[in-house]
Amino acid sequence: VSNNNTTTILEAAKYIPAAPILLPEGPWEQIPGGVTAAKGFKAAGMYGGLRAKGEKPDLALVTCDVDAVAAGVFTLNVVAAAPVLYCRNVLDISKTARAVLVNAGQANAATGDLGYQDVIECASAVAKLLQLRPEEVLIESTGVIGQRIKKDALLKSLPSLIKLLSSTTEGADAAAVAITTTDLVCKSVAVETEVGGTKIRVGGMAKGSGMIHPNMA
Amino acid sequence: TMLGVVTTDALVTSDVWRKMVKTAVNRSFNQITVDGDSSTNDTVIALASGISGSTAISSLDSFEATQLQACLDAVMQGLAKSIAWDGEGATCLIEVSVTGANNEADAAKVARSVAASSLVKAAVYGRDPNWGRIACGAGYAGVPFSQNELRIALGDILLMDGGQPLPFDRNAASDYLKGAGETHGTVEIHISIGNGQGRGQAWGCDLSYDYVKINAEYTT
Repeated sequence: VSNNNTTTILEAAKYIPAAPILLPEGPWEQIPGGVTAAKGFKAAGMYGGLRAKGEKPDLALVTCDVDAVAAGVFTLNVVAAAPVLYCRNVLDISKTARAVLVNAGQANAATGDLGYQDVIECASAVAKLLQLRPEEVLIESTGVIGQRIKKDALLKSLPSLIKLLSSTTEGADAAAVAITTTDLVCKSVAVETEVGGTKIRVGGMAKGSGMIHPNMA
Repeated sequence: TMLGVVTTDALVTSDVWRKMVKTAVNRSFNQITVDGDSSTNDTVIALASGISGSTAISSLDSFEATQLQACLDAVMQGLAKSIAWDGEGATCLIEVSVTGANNEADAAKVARSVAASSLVKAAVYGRDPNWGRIACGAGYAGVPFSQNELRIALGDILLMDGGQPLPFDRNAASDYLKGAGETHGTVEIHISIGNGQGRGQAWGCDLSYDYVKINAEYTT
C-alpha cells in the first residue's frame, strides 16, 4: 500500500471511535481485523462526496480474491430499497460473489426504476474496474430515504477506492467507518477458532443506530 | 437502517452457508431493536472464501458445521449488540433474556417484544424499575403463557415471581439503572415465563429525548 494510501486509510479510521464489542463466551479468540481478518479478503473506505455534510468516509468496498460462497439476508419490508432488490435478484442466480460496495449518504430507497438503474450502473462500474462480471458485485446503501445516490461522485471515486484496497486491519476499519450514518461508533469485529482442527477466521462489520427493528429473511 | 458484511475463510457449500447465515441472523440482528422501524435497506451479506483449507462443510449436521455456526452466531451477536448499544440517543444497552418458553422462537419473540416496548425503554431512561411495563411487554408478545408463572428480575434484583410483585429495594434498583446509564453499560432484564426449555435474548436501548431530536433534524 503506497504511502499516501496508508495516510488515507489511517485518516478514515480516526473519524469515530470503535464500539465496544460484547462477544459471547465460546471457543474463539477475538483478533484484530474485522472483514479483512479472514484469508482472501481486502477492504477500503474513503470519502467520495456522497454525505450531505462533513468529509467522513462514505464509500466502502470489500473484495475477495476468489469466488466466495455468498449468502444474503434482507429486509422483509415490502418497500425494499433498490440495492436490496438487486442483491436478492443476483443471489437468486449466483451462488458466489467477489465484491460488496457499500455507500452511505443516500439509501436509494423509494427511488423507483431510476434508483434500480443506478444500482446496476454502480455494480457494472465496479465489475469493470475489478475485471469481474457485474453479478459478482453486491451493493448495500444507507442514508437519507427517498433520495437517489450521488452516482457521479460515486463512480468518480471508484478508481481511488480500488487503489486503497488492503488486507490490513486499517482497511477493515476504514470500511467500517465509511458505512456509518448517524452512528456514534463504528462496529467491527473478528474472531479466530478451529473448525475440524483447522484454524479459521470469521469477521464482520455493521452499521446502524436509527430505524432499527430488523426483520430479515 | 442496519447493514452488515461478514467474511470467513472457512470452506462451506453454498446451501449450508445460506442456512447458517439465516440462523445466525435470527439469533442476532433480527433480535435487536431501537425504534420499531424496520428499514427498507436492512441487509447482511456473508462471504466465505474457503482459503483456510479447513474441512469442507457440506452438511449442517456435522461437528464442523456446529463449530462454525457457534462462531458465526457470536460474531453477528457482537455486531448486533453494538448496534443496539449505539441506538440513537441511547445511554445504555438493554439485554432481555427469556427462559422457560416452549421453544427458542417463542422465547426470542417475548424477549424482543419487551426490548421494543417504548414504555420499558422510557422507564429505563427514567431509571424506573417498572416491572409492570416489562410484564405488559411480555404479555402482548403473542406467545401464550400463564401469568402466574411470570418471573422478572432486573440485574440480580427480583421484582416479580410466580406472577406476584415482590417487595424490593427501589433505590437499589433505580441505582442499578442509573449506574448503567452513567457508564453506557448494560441493563439486564431476566424473564421466565414457565418451565419449558426455550430460551432467547433480545437487545435494545433506552428511549431518551435525544432520539426525537436526532430524528426530527435528520430530514429528507
